[in-house]
Amino acid sequence: MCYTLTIASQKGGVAKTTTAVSLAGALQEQGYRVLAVDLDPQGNLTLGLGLRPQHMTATAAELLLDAATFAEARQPTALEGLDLIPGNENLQLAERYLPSRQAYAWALQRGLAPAQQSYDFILIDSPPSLSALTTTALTAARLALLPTQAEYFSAYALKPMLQTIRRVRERYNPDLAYRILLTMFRRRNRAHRIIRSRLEATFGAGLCQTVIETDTKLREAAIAGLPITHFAPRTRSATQYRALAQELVAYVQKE
Amino acid sequence: MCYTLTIASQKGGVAKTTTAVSLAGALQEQGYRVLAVDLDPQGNLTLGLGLRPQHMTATAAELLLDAATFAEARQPTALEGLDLIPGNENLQLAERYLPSRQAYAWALQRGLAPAQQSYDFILIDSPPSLSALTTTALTAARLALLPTQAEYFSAYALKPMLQTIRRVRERYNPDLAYRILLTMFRRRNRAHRIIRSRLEATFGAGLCQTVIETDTKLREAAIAGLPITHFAPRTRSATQYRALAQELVAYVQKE
Ligand SMILES: Nc1ncnc2c1ncn2[C@@H]1O[C@H](COP(=O)(O)OP(=O)(O)OP(=O)(O)O)[C@@H](O)[C@H]1O
Ligand SMILES: Nc1ncnc2c1ncn2[C@@H]1O[C@H](COP(=O)(O)OP(=O)(O)OP(=O)(O)O)[C@@H](O)[C@H]1O
Ligand SMILES: [Mg+2]
Ligand SMILES: [Mg+2]
Repeated sequence: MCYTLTIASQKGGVAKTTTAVSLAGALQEQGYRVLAVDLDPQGNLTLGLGLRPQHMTATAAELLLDAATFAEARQPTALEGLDLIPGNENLQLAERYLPSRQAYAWALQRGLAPAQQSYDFILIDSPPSLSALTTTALTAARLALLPTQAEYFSAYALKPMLQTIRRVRERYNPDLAYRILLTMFRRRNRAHRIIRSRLEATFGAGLCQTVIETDTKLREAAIAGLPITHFAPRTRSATQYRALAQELVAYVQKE
Repeated sequence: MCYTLTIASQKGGVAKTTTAVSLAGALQEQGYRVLAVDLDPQGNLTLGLGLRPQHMTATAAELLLDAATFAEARQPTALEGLDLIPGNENLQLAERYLPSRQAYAWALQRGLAPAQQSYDFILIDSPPSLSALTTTALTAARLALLPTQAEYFSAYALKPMLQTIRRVRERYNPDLAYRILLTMFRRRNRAHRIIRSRLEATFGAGLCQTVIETDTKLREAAIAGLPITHFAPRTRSATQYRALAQELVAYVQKE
């Protein structure tokens, strides 16, 4: 019984990739079999799990364009039970040619069909855009996790994202739910606390209970190519990402 | 004698827009006539200068697709001598349909031709991607200013960006130069200092002398819809962006 989450935001640098890596680590640590999917031409998720995007020949791009099978694209990582469909600049081609294909929104869902038996969770990392790659990632998911900073430009980005989610529900995926996740939060910053209470008022249960605060250790984990849960297990961000994993597992189990 | 700068990075959240707004303010303050161009569907530059993207009917998208003239697209801002070509979600369509057009890389250059007489500087803000919009923005520019954080994923993004710049030089714009700008820098962070010295060693004069350090006031300026130079003139970031403006003006004058 595989559950697919897409981590998405067209706003740049809001910790989409960091959330994908950290959540993958937290879920693997609890014994779940996890597949991470890198849909960003930058290949940051691939880097964050210790692999080199430029060395990958069968990536998510080839999977989307039917140029490689799931088995060919899947890579193991240093962590048992955590596998990866890598991403690299080839995804730029996928982004450009996907819209001209038949039923393209379903391309990722189709490509990931073989994974349904072998994993408990699929986590998809998206690029900072509201384009073809993000559409196919949202179409393949049960839940859209939307990392958001308590910042003006980031909060402004929620409206177009929710419109996109609504469109995906209407046309392709009526079961798509969403949760907003506050990231890079600074509890001592008054503006952050104000924006947080406004988001709580606006979104209520649509906002994750768990909040991820700033933690410089997360940046070091990326260099090490490991999730924070494994790189620095006792740091605050590792604890918070574990709490997020538990919150999402509880949500999934109620579904 | 108009000088065009494109602010570009496919990495998200590295202060492209913040740099575009702040630099526009610093140049306007020194008496230069400045045109800001918002090429990001998110419309953050438009927001950062106090306008509402959703109310704009003639945007950079219409200009690129020949659906509006320069005069129709140009908007004044609250600051005398600082005008804006706004951006909004219409740019998503431009992104998609531009590549199918004749000589599309020149689309922005053509659209901005009427501006050459009326402005001293044109500043173009790009989206976090290496796609059609960024290509046309680089083709129109004399200088590509590349905001970069002293962070792993951000530094990794430099190589594909420089490859893109090389391609643009070979095919369209041989005079395109670049400068890397360190942003959101934390001088007390040892990893930041280490990454900075590595970038200095690798890029030498290709790295701006000016470094922009983190300053929470910059986030408040965005809410006010004003450049930091006008919103909080005595803050460190206002001083640093003024220094950057001077450094770039000196560079331009030597050209
Ligand atoms: N909670 C945090 N505390 C401190 N630094 C963080 C935190 N979360 C992420 N970062 C750092 O912020 C930067 C941006 O994060 P990340 O790359 O994950 O964002 P993103 O949304 O995936 O960006 P993009 O839009 O480019 O894909 C990275 O350098 C990352 O290490
Ligand atoms: N020097 C700084 N100090 C503190 N905060 C900053 C600084 N520069 C930018 N910011 C904040 O960081 C966030 C990201 O900045 P910004 O939106 O300008 O980046 P960007 O590269 O344009 O992002 P995108 O890739 O989404 O276009 C914003 O909330 C901004 O206010
Ligand atoms: Mg990312
Ligand atoms: Mg921006």
